[in-house]
Amino acid sequence: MRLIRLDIKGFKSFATETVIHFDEDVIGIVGPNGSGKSNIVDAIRWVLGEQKSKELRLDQMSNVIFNGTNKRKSGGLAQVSLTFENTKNFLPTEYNTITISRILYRSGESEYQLNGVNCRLKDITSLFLDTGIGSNSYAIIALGMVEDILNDKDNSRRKMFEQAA
Amino acid sequence: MRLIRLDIKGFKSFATETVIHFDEDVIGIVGPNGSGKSNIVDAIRWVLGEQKSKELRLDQMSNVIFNGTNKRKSGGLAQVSLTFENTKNFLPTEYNTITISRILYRSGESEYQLNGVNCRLKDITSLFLDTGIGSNSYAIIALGMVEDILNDKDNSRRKMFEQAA
Amino acid sequence: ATSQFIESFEKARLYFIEVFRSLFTEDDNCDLILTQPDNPLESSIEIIAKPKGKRPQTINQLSGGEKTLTAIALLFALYLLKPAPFCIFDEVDAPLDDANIFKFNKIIKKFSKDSQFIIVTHNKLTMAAVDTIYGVYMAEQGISGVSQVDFRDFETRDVGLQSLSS
Amino acid sequence: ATSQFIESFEKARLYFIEVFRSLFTEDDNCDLILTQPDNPLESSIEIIAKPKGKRPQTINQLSGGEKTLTAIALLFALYLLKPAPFCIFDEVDAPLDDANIFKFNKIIKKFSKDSQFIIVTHNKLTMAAVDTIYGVYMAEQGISGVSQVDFRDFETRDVGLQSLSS
Ligand SMILES: Nc1ncnc2c1ncn2[C@@H]1O[C@H](COP(=O)(O)OP(=O)(O)OP(=O)(O)O)[C@@H](O)[C@H]1O
Ligand SMILES: Nc1ncnc2c1ncn2[C@@H]1O[C@H](COP(=O)(O)OP(=O)(O)OP(=O)(O)O)[C@@H](O)[C@H]1O
Ligand SMILES: [Mg+2]
Ligand SMILES: [Mg+2]
Repeated sequence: MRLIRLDIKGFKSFATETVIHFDEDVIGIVGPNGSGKSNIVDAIRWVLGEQKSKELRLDQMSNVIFNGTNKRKSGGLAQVSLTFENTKNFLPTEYNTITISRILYRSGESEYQLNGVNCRLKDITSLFLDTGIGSNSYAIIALGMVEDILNDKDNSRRKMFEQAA
Repeated sequence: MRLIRLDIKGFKSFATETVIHFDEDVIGIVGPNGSGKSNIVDAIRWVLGEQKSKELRLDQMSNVIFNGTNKRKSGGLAQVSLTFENTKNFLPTEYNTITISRILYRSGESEYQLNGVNCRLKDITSLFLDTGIGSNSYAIIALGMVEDILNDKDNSRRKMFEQAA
Repeated sequence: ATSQFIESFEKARLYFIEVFRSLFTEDDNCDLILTQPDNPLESSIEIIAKPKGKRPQTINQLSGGEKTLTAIALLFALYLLKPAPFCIFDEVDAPLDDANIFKFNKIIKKFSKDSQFIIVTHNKLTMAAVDTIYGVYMAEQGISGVSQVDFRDFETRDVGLQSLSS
Repeated sequence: ATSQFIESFEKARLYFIEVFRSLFTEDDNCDLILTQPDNPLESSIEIIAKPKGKRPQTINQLSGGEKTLTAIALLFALYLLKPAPFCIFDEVDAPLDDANIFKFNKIIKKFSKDSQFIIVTHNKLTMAAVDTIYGVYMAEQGISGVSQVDFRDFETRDVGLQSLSS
């Protein structure tokens, strides 16, 4: 499986539509403090189905929607789409290219889509079951996971190991 | 008060006598991972009277003595001396130059010295009372203190504030 | 279930030792052990580091950078156990010195033949090691924008890097 | 005791706002509040950050580097309340971008007229900002040594810096 592109709109500080292409093997993300780098990482976790707002550094999931500045009012929805090639039939589906999308409306309603077709969160997460990806997989190696290994709080080393085993 | 020099011998990875002079206002300490930079910070805390082995990253205080390598046997004692000018009569004593020393023997015995004269730990800590220094004063701003402020565990912000107030 | 667990654990342990030695040196050693070997399904996991010449120590006795490097070795061991198609690192290189940053980026280069890596960083050496860079910035107050940086013209690379992270 | 506490708290709060603005910008704001103003001797302390243009947020909603910079501002506020003759920073600059590292070192320069600062760092910009450098190394396996670096010949400084941290 190979990532192709990430589309972010209305998610956290990304009020306006933003696209990131993943044409290379090793992609660097740089920028000043507070510019939005970790928000991009959060967007990827979120579209893969992360349900714990704490893992996304939020008090509640609705805080994922752009909350406005004094020059621009807050957004009505947050939407993230992740598109990838299903190389080597990595995922158990006949599609070659897959786009998963997640939308959260200010009203609290959620939508999930697989190649443009509405589906349930369950359909997205079951697609990734057992692939080493999934919103709390060790594939997302944020600084926090290094700390989890070091302090081993709540037997976190064991849990990480069980996910990989 | 102005620091003059730090003498370390047998303390953690500093098996051999080491001197650091503090002739300047802003002193940088650099070097590879594991070379001993944080050990120097620990040495300063220790000679100022730090009693909590956890604060010095140790399971027990005796681990502060150089514990040997396969080419050099472990040390018999750890000794640190900190010398400073008592400018503006910062400390309530008539001396102009003060050297505080702390020694821990493998046997578990401890010695404290003030300008070469044996004294009790109490004499050293009472000297620094109310000066903003002391082994757990906010004057030692290790990375850990930034984390304490951020997570506010056990009301740490309040405790830091009370020390400074 | 128990025998499968033990088998995976043993595999992860060997990967861990292998990656640890490439991040530290061939003379450095380490170990991964179950604190309760007779209760494998519940046991917690202990990490032992034996840097060359020093006595064995638990991971908590290492320096800040050595701890991070050891944890990275374990993460890569889990990755080798079940390779994910992509991995994301968010500023894990912050506590590493230059030599260790080179090793970190070298091991990413090696695994990038099989998986994609997304590396968030402030470090210039890491920026020089990746294949492409996306610069993130605050376009107007409070709104993020992204711009891909093209390093095909290598002469401008360092200049570009200078201005990129501030 | 209560009135003295409130008085010190108010002083610290003003220092905090002042330092915060010099580390961020003059348009950024912050606040320090007692969560239980009617129970000052027991109350915990809340930190609010209002970066320009954005809504007020608790410190936990800021980015990694913004959090560190805000915590540094609070530490300096406590320092101004009761100036210590020396302060030690152990790699606090790790999560900061280049622009914030300049500000961090600039504020240290300013306070270094009154106190000495000992700065442990891996960062080249910080190394360039200090008055003198002690290089720490492993002399033989497991044994630390220290060597003072002399930058009086400025041409060799950058070269020296390159080799220093690895
Ligand atoms: N819902 C939201 N609406 C608008 N802005 C938000 C929202 N959630 C978070 N932000 C802003 O996003 C910014 C943080 O971005 P992020 O954590 O991605 O920074 P970063 O680039 O990773 O910085 P650092 O280098 O310090 O880690 C914060 O300033 C925060 O105020
Ligand atoms: N009692 C002891 N005897 C010998 N060596 C010790 C002792 N205590 C600690 N050490 C060694 O000192 C080294 C750590 O030094 P220190 O924490 O000062 O590193 P550092 O320079 O701060 O590195 P980093 O940049 O990674 O933070 C460790 O490798 C540890 O094994
Ligand atoms: Mg971040
Ligand atoms: Mg250290």
